[in-house]
Amino acid sequence: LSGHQTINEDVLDEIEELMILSDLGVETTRIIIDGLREKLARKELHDAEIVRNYIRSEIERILAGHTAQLVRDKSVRPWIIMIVGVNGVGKTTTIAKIARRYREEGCSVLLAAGDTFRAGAIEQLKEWGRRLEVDVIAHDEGADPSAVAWDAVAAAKSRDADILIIDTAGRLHTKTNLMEELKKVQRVIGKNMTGAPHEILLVLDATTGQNAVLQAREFCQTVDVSGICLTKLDGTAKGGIIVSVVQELNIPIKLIGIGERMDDLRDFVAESFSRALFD
Amino acid sequence: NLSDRLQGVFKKLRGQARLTESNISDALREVRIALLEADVNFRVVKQFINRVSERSVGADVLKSLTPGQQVIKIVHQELINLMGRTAEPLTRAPAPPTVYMLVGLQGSGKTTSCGKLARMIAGEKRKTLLVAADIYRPAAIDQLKTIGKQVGVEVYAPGAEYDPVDICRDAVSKGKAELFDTVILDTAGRLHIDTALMDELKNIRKAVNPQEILLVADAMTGQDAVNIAMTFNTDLDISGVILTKLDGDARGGAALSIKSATGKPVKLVGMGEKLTPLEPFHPDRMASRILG
Ligand SMILES: Nc1nc2c(ncn2[C@@H]2O[C@H](COP(=O)(O)OP(=O)(O)OP(=O)(O)O)[C@@H](O)[C@H]2O)c(=O)[nH]1
Ligand SMILES: Nc1nc2c(ncn2[C@@H]2O[C@H](COP(=O)(O)OP(=O)(O)OP(=O)(O)O)[C@@H](O)[C@H]2O)c(=O)[nH]1
Ligand SMILES: [Mg+2]
Ligand SMILES: [Mg+2]
Repeated sequence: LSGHQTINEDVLDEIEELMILSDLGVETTRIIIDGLREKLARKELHDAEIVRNYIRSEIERILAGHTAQLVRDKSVRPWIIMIVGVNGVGKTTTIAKIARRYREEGCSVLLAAGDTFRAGAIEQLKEWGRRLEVDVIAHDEGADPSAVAWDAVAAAKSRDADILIIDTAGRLHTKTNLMEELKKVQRVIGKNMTGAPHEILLVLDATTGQNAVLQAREFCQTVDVSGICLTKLDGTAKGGIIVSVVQELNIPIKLIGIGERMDDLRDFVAESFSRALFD
Repeated sequence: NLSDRLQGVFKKLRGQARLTESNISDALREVRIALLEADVNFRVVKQFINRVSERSVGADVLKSLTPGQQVIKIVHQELINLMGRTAEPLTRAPAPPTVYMLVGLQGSGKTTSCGKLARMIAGEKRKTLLVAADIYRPAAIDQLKTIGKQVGVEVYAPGAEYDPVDICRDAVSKGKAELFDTVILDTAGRLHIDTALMDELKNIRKAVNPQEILLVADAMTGQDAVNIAMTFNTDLDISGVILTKLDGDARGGAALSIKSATGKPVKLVGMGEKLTPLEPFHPDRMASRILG
């Protein structure tokens, strides 16, 4: 979209293409373009630059209304965070990043190797634990994830930990038995500490297309998701799908992953995200 | 779904014997929406719709079909044509060992797919070697070693202190010396824009001359699938694609985007987390799935 090109159908086509390419989705794109046409009909937008700013601010407005920080109630100890999401999105790595953040603040952090299914999953979290110098509660591969969760809550209490972060196995939201298993993990955590888990973060991968909405729907139905972490924004995918997700599910986006190292975690900022969408 | 929507579009055109530009433009709009909702790349959709439009205008509506059904039939055929009418199998090297190199973005399912591939090939009584060339991800080597045990295949894993190019080169030498039929290289996940890591893949390719370089792509990938596939293809001249996590409900439009952008076929698909064999790619089933 060149600076002061006048607005015509070609420009609108270009705008639509940019929006779809950023994974905003057909419906969100249509709604924004319709809003745009209305403004054009009322002669409220004169050139491409103004149009671009209008769209960016629209998206920023939507996202700003669904943004929140990762916060904890310091009087609640241990503060328990559960991490969920489909396979390979970056849950385990995100746990390491969150643990690192709390370690920087001087908190005592405990991790729970709740993925008892995937090859090398327990060892992966233990390796992060070593790097972060935090303990990891783990059973053997094949153990009941709810048993690991129960023991982890008990350990966090007895060790007087500030934070407990519980890893879960990746699972496709279409697998009913695995989603039931997740529900049970949440329930068991709550049995060992009323009100826990205090935060359930759904991890979504920025390279995912429209399926992210289906994932979010199912996970929100299954457990009390309280926030989203959008990972792999260091790639070329724009992660525009997050706009539909937060609008439809009304859960806040809290964090973004921008790399594979333990310090590659940032707070979600609506302004910078919307700006980057059309870069 | 799409067929219902198209029936709706064509309801007002009862008794049309021929598809005309005007009566199919509404239909094509519905098809376009369906493809975009299925995550097919915007530009791929544009080209595809143009081609369908050319094929449709002037076409006779078969006696047994409604105009809507006729359009779907053409769309379906075009999708299958685009994705390759039949599944293309993995090829073997003229002299052993056959080297398969699996590459792709972080978390796409490479390590798991290596295990599935190893199970399939070892199951044919072909001596197989798995190679742990991911020295970066915590416990990646453990993961592959565990998988090797689960599928009964030896794993070559000198450790994270070695350079992946040397690991692969030494693995293939071992493969030759110890009469392995197939060597499967599990590489680390990486961004296509990470030039240093893409260079590493280029160097592995130079060192071992793989029979197949397979891009492992997640079926839920969105519009970015084209960027990813084109870069991997430009850098490595991939021989095919493994599409993973097809046991979910992602429509899988990435399959169409990747084939359209690179010309390289999806050869195998991953249908689960367990180490059961990869399944052959069925273009016709994929077409139906994408159309929804
Ligand atoms: N580039 C990039 N890679 C990431 C990011 N977050 C995670 N990864 C990588 O993605 C891959 C998968 O990460 P994991 O943390 O194992 O993902 P997971 O969701 O726990 O996977 P499963 O437990 O198998 O479902 C690893 O190679 C990570 O290094 C990110 O923000 N950017
Ligand atoms: N449901 C399902 N899960 C799969 C499939 N293939 C792989 N996975 C899961 O996806 C996650 C990531 O798989 P990995 O094999 O670790 O992926 P990777 O590409 O090697 O990851 P990196 O090495 O970190 O880049 C794991 O939880 C696997 O169990 C599949 O076909 N279906
Ligand atoms: Mg994990
Ligand atoms: Mg791997």
